[in-house]
Amino acid sequence: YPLDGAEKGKDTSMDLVQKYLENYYNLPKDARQFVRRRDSGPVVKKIQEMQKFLGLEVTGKLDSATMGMMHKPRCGVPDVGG
Amino acid sequence: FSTFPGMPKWKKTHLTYRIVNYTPDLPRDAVDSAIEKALKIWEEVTPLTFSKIHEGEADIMISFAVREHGDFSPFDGPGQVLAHAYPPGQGIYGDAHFDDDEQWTKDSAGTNLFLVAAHELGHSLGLFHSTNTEALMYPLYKSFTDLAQFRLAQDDVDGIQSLYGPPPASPDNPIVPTESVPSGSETPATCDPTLSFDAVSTLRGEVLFFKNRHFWRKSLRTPEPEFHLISSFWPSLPSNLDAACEVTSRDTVFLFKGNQFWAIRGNEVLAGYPRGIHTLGFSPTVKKIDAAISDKEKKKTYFFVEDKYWRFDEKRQAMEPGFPKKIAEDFPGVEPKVDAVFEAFGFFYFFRGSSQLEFDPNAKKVTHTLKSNSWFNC
Repeated sequence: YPLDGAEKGKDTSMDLVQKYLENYYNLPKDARQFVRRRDSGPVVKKIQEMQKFLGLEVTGKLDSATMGMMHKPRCGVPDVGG
Repeated sequence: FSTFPGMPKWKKTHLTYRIVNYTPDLPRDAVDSAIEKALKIWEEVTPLTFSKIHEGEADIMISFAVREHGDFSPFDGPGQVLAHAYPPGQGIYGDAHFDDDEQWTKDSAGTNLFLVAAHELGHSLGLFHSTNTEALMYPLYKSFTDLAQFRLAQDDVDGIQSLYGPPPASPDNPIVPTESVPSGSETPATCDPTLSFDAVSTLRGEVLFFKNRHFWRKSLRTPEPEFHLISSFWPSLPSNLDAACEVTSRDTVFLFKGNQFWAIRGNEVLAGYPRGIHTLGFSPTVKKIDAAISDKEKKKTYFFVEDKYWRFDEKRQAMEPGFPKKIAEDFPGVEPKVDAVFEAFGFFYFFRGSSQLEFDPNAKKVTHTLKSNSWFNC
């Protein structure tokens, strides 16, 4: 059966979230299993950290404003960490 | 604003830059003027000046590249990452790379090169990203910026001037004195023969010499020590410490000031501190610690207070009975008081004023007398 389109979309956005938090917010690279479960502790904390840094409402959730921010063009230097 | 950990910055005010290659999106002179304009906005608020060179290694090497381009941070095609840059330093440090999969423009139709260059050169000069959405150093690209009216936000100016200070006085912009700097924060001279230390400790194989608001960081790999503000690594730590020691088995350095102590691991201040020193078992009469050292073989930590010393058993996490004892009793030649102490090559190095005593703990005798700053390659 062909994959359900929406499901596939969700997958790529989770990849984007994973990459974004790894690249800019020090999410450990081995946190993959956490990202799959959106509400897991480490990921929620990182999302909140990102939302706070970027001036978004801190919800810990991947709401549309947050997802929109992650699609915006930006500088490649991380926002936190060394 | 924030700066990179350790506050790396250029040690000179005149910097060179080189545009290694050019994007096909714009005429060469448009690229030249965009970079020139981007440097100028930082020049106007600092003592820094820039000059362009056309070959060889410049402080700031500017280049356009796509995907993987040799620095393990590949670009990602059109959109998303536009550019990146490295903090001040040798080699790749200080350099700025621009993603040539973007459509670089002189106006705001595509990605404006001046705007992105001004941001990346902020990194090249030592600024990290800012959470201030109005700042140039905010990490996201703002395509709606009015380029004709562009100017640095106060946050950007505060940031860059925290690294380099304001521009030199000139008739049309006399420097207005800022509020007086609290005493004790003058920058101590590394090779001053009268130099003394507040505290000295090892940290993962390096040695940290604390003095007022600063510390020297001495690695065996480099003859010259680095010199930093304590707050640039550990913002919540106080200045003018009393003592410091590393407990290697816990990868932790403990720092003491007055009746409190803090714990750090690398550049992280551990949660749950400061704590009172009396939780370690000192008698209430002890108001502060003069010096501390932890012996990793014996798993004992020695605390020097006035003319006495205490010994703490790291295994039992308790002060040992029978203390305090006179320093003279077990460390002959070191009494009456010490400022700081650390261990290297099997010797304890005690500091008192501008003198340093090398003490052999096995022979229980002073083997050398040195200047306090003998480690600084003066």
